[in-house]
Amino acid sequence: VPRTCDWRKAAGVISSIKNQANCNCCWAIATVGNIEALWGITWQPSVELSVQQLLDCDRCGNGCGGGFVWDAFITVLNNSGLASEKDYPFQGKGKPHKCLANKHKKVAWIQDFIMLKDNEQTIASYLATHGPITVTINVKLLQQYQSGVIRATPTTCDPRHVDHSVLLVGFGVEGRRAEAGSSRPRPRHSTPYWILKNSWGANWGEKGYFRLHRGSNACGITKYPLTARVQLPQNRRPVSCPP
Amino acid sequence: GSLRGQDPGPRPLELKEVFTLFQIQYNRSYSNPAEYARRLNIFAHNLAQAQRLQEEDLGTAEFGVTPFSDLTEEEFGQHYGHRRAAAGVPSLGRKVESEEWGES
Repeated sequence: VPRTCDWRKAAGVISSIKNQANCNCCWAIATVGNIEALWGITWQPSVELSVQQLLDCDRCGNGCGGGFVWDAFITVLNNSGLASEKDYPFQGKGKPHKCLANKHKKVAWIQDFIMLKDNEQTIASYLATHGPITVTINVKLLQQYQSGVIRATPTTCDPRHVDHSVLLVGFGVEGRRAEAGSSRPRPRHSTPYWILKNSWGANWGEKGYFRLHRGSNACGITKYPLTARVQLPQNRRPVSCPP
Repeated sequence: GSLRGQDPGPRPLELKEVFTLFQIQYNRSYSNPAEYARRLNIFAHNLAQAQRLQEEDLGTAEFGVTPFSDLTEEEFGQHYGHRRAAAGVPSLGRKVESEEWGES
């Protein structure tokens, strides 16, 4: 496992920050972000994929009422792939009985999806060698979050109660030096962290991202680490995560 | 509690100023004075909560005013997390409890 990994630094892997607004579709945005990233790593150039397709076609049929990442992956498999965001754009409301998947050309598809072990070392290793992963965390502390690394305890953020899906895009270590202008005291020791892509717009958190402490199952990050599997093309070297 | 009846001191004024800045930054308006007062109270509660989190957090996180500072914890959960499900309607990123999952 490398010391640091940040897929945002790889061109064409991480798409723009989305804003779910009044639609409870973090599960769909995280799933699409995972497939976009793996597709971008495997088959350049990248493409932005349709969140709306998952809202309209999810097998549980709840659209903006909520869903699960694993159901979203099954929907992608059942639909034989995802249309592009351009062809099937996000509307912020689900139409579960009006699935238009068959009317649009699929521009990305997956072979399978898996759940990783609930072990942060395993997750880091897989992230560094394969690409971003969806995780589901306890959302509680994010209401007041502005920036920095959240180091939660089971009391402040119950790891058993996970209710918000996001995309894990990297990890790193924060050194002793605090950020300029910060009112927080400097950490006595270096702080390992995860980098997560949220779906609340680019004006939230750290330009749409946030960081959680790595190594303490902060907010239940290890509970449901899921990722699609995209077939690697022959004669192509795998891309490694930029440090 | 209600701000009504409080002595006009610097603390409420400061809070109102911060709240006004919040309203401007996130384009918030409220339908009537009662709703304004309610949101101001929630805002004050959230600022206190953010301060507590800041003191308790062992990392380097900064907590404070966010786009969700005028929402109660329950409202935030309904919109962005654990929606209180009614009549079988599932929630956002629905609360998952099963321990039966193994590796795929």
